[in-house]
Amino acid sequence: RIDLNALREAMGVMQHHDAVTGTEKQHVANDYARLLQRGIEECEIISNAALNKLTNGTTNSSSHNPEESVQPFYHCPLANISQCASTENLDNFVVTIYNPLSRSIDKVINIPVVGGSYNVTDSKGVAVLTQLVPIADFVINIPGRSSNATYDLYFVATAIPALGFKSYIVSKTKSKNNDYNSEETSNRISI
Amino acid sequence: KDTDTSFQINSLTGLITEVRVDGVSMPLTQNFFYYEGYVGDNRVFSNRSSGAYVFRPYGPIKPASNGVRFTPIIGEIIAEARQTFNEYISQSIRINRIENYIEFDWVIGPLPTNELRGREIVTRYSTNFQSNSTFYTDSNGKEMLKRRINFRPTWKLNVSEPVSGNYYPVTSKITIRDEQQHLELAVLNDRAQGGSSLNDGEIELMIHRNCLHDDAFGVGEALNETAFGKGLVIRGSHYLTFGYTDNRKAQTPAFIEKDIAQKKLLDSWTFISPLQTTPKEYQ
Repeated sequence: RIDLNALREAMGVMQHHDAVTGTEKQHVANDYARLLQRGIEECEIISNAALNKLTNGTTNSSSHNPEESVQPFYHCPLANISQCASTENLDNFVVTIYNPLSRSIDKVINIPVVGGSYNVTDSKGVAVLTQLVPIADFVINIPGRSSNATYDLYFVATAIPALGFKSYIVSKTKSKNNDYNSEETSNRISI
Repeated sequence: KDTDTSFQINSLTGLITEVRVDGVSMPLTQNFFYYEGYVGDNRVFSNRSSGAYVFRPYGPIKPASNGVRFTPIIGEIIAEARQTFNEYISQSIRINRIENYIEFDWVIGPLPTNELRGREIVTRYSTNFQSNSTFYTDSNGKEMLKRRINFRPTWKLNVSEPVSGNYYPVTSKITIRDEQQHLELAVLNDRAQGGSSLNDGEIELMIHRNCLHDDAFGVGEALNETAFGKGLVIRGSHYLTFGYTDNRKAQTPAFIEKDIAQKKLLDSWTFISPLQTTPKEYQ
């Protein structure tokens, strides 16, 4: 509960009408951003703990086995400008998608990567369809964007359970050895 | 692939001309425009500058560009058209294989600051709907409220500001309907914006603005936000969908809109973990 307090308090502050409508002064806007960022970082502690329990198959602390591996779960707060330190710098990583809705959903997942060829497999080891799309120049040139990612890797996560998660393994490959290996979308024409 | 959703672009103008959602097609155009902000000394209401608290356009709406460069990208999961309208407005119109909507993913800014007046950028979706000067917004975030141009339900309105006097808050959705065709068009926004339907069959949403003069309503500074030493660049999306309001299709527009709203407002969380073992061991 302590880990939630920073974001709780930030959300309390941001009930002010200037925060709701964006009519605050510039330095106040900067302070709101600082409060939100700090709150979200503290919430990561609890989401990491919860996801470790879920992925290890335990539901309460008394049944937690200390020998079970603790896995870090990073999120990408700048994914909206196709920037993510984790996916850009790792050749092999796991994408875990948590569904907060009370019904199963399908979702198109989009991850910034440096390019090349990627294999994405589901939890049963089955390869899924992927698509590599060059990041638009007008996104790459957004001021403040600092990223080596030049492509967005797309795949479809299917049947993510209600209030549950699904994991996919992404591996960078050297050769294109199956039909589902991603490669740059070829029919790209400038008009 | 899984949904019958697509759009057409005119290769000469670079603008969208037709959209198709769940097997239903209709002509639709979309473009960006801007209003110039009024500049005054703020001593009387008629001289009030457009600013953080008030939207007071000066002169008529103007198109943001004369021509649009575009690049289509077509793949198995997503297809998109990337459009460049001018040096500060670009957009990707995108569909994917599983969703019943067309996404308009815009990148706007930095807006010019070398002129007397600020710029207030809007996007307009235009159809052939006979919407009878009526549109709907979810201004209180709970229910769709009926709006009529130049009309208030509880008093006789004398409109002195024909554009901003018809603007309403749009928290997450704005719709228009054609009662004759039994069609409804909805635009869902990813953040609260101001919007209207100033002409029949049109939806207009304001997505970025700078106002180079204070409006003297209290904030005490011009609305000219910067980041990294430049004018603010914003990125966001509109999700456009439509359909028949009668029961000729299994999914009504209300059903599709609720589905999109749930998926966007309670979006799933994506986490990345380094793979510390082999994929087989991890499985």
